[in-house]
Amino acid sequence: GVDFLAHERIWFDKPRYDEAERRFYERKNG
Amino acid sequence: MAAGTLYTYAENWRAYKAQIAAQYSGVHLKVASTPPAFTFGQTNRLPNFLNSFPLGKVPAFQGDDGFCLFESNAIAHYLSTDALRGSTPQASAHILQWVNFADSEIIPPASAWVFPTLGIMQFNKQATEQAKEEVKRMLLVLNQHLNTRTFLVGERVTLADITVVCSLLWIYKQVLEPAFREPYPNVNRWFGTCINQPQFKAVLGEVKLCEKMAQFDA
Amino acid sequence: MAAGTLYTYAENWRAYKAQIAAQYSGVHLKVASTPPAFTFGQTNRLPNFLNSFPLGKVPAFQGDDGFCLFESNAIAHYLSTDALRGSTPQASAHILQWVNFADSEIIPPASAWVFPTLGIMQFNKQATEQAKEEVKRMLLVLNQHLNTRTFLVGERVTLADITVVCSLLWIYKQVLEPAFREPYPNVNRWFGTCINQPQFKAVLGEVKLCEKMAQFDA
Repeated sequence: GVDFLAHERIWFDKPRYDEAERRFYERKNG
Repeated sequence: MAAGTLYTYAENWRAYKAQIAAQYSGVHLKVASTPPAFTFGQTNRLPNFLNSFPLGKVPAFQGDDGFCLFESNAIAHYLSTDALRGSTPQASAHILQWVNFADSEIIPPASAWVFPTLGIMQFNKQATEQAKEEVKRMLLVLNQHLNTRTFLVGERVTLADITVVCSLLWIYKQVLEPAFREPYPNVNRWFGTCINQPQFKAVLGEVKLCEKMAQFDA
Repeated sequence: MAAGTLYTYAENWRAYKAQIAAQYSGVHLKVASTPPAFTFGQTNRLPNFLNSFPLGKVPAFQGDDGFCLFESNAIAHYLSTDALRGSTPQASAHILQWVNFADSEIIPPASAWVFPTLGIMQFNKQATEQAKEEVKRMLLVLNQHLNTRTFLVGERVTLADITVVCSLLWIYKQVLEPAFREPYPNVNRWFGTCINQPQFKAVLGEVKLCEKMAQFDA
């Protein structure tokens, strides 16, 4: 099961993208 | 379901899902996206907001009856009609399938490709090239599915169409230039059909499709 | 809904969601996870599999009536009872909220933390530390929510509990050592309640909680 887990598509970077998006829109909204 | 208020920043594709659903259901939805009703980065950090919406994220929905809900798919589902949610167990399941497809197969590569072009994130050539390949793969799957279908599930617009359209907005507007999207005529046809529905138009306005692929915006 | 076959590799936490839901609904679910019924990496690349499940991902469900479904949340929903899905529109909405919370707030940091300890991903100290902070933040939200609740939504197990439990499995088994999980007693109580339900036990067996935080396995 562990070996197959390596094939899972996980968006590991999601928190980083969420954070970037948050900052962008906070700046945009003044 | 009761009327209520949707807290969000302006032009939030996640909020569009709920707003379009409300157009179909006729629910009276106040959108609080500008001061003084809502200032993103301030209002959503206040204690009373966090009491109702502990993640501090938007969109967030509060019914006039006090009912609180976060996560955009949940809000869109709540504001929908039974027809949008699926009128049979199999239709409902297929709708959920495409909603999850949007989150897992569209949003990650779309974000990776588009964010640098909007100046949201630094450009990374490898990440962008990988994202483009994943977008192509995803569009191929959609194109094949839509070969003999007008909508994703059944014969009418459902939450599946609303969710997948909203998830594709960024790439159709920013990077899917005509040559890049040409191999996916069924997706283009379906996308055009959806965004020209009155309920979509009422929320999205006129959607200007990408004419030239946007590049990194430093 | 009809009985059917769930294609998956063994010990797939995503498949567990559907399997536990089937325990509650009594749907006869054949699990095809080993040869000759299913070989991951081979069977799911064959043309006839891809015809039914174009992404080639598992878990994938095929009903005995031919109905095909992918995306684990959709499958779990399809195999559920009305009680698991939520008996009121507000309950259904809250269940969807927590299901989406699991996908967006639990899985990314939990996987980023656990995968290197399983030796299936390179270790990156900064990424691991950041993942730990995200997990703490997420557990705090859950802990506050469960302060006065036995289950996530309503008074009985729902798809919300099934999904969130399955999403937390790896971190509870690998890295949430007693000291780390001590600040979240409500989550620990709720997790223990769920995994000891007969329907969870039938699928998960005895869940051994982490005694010492696993480290990077080179």
